[in-house]
Amino acid sequence: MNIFRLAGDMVHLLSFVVLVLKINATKSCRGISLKTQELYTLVFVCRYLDLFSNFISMYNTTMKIVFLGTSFAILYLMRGHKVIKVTYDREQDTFRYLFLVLPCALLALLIHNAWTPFEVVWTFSIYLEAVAILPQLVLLQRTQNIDNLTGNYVFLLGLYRGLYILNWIYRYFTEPHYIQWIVWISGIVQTILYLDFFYYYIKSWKNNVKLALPS
Amino acid sequence: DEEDYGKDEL
Repeated sequence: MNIFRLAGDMVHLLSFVVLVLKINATKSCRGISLKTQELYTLVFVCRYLDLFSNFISMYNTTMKIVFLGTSFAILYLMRGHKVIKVTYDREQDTFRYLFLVLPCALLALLIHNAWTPFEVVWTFSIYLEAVAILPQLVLLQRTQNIDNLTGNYVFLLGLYRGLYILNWIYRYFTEPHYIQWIVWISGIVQTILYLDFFYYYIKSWKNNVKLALPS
Repeated sequence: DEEDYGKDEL
């Protein structure tokens, strides 16, 4: 495992920590899109179907369990926790799941590496992950006074896939036959979706002012 | 082969 991959995973892990911290410390999930959280949970469930059948390393298995567990914990906090669930911006978080899930499912049926149920579901998770942030970005644009932790959470999520791109470049040059078109193109699309957010995030950080996205 | 690669990533 190279340094970019490890850094990517750690940043991804940190994004979960920041999100749980924000929700727990403020007892509020204001500004967080439940739709995006549900889509990410679906992404992890679909991608880690081989959790118990395909052992790669202790590291991989542990991280997968942590990602799955944390995703479900966040869903519980946002939907089931008495105090927190009332802070959810239900009226603002209006993105339609089907607009994302349906095209990704169709694309996975059409473009995949092998015609097996596991491979198609896995490919679906790759496509869905690329666009799952969209409800969150739309909600951020509608939210006045984005708090720091929410801004940092989205920044870390974007940074994680960016670091994975460096990991893929590294692996391409160091491992023979390492070609992953589906993952690469999806990962690039995923990172591009954050560019606008990155621009405003860095600008607000440099000018030391509160993050606000133009609507 | 191509299928197995990438499954070692998260």
